[in-house]
Amino acid sequence: QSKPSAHDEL
Amino acid sequence: MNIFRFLGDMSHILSFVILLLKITQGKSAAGISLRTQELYMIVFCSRYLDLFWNFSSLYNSFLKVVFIACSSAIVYIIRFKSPQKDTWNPELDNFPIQYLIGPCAVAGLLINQDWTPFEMIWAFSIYLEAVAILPQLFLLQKQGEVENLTSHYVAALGAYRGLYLMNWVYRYFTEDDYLQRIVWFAGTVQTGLYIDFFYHYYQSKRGGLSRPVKLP
Repeated sequence: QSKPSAHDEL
Repeated sequence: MNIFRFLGDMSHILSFVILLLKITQGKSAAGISLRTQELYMIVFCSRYLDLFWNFSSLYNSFLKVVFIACSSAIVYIIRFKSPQKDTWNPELDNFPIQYLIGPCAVAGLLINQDWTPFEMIWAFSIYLEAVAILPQLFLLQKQGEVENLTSHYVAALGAYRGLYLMNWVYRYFTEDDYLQRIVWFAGTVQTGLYIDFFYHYYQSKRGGLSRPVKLP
């Protein structure tokens, strides 16, 4: 489970 | 994903389509700031370094590639391809972008999310994107009148981040522990820079006639 990156937006 | 963010991305894609059509079909980059296009290329190449390790969705990864490819293609065409390169006027489009890149780099170093090299670069790209439109707005100011397609390009570009602001509001109220002060601040500044343009754009388009956008 990869850490949900804070950068999920473009 | 929410409707605001989706519409924001579509508006961003539309801005690329309009600009690419204008410089390839119109065979001219007159009125387009190469400086701004170079800044956008820096923004996307630095922000999307995480293409290689942060796979949050196919949608994201696909658009990251599209944005890097389009912004690079635009810079290439205006800088190197004939006849467009002859329509770029370095005397007019001479905004000192080092005064934008420098402070954004310092800000990225000092104010970021995680103190890792990538986070510093990511914050730099967010700050730089906020001010990247300045050379373009200065160029339009100098010319006084804005060519029709260019006005739609700038409007789509301004709408994209404006829709992102709505997306952040939506996420703030619907997701718990959603906190992105860096993009909230930069996105507000970025959209704020367009307010004056939007006013003149609306005035010129209001009559339904496509009267040219006049900037004072």
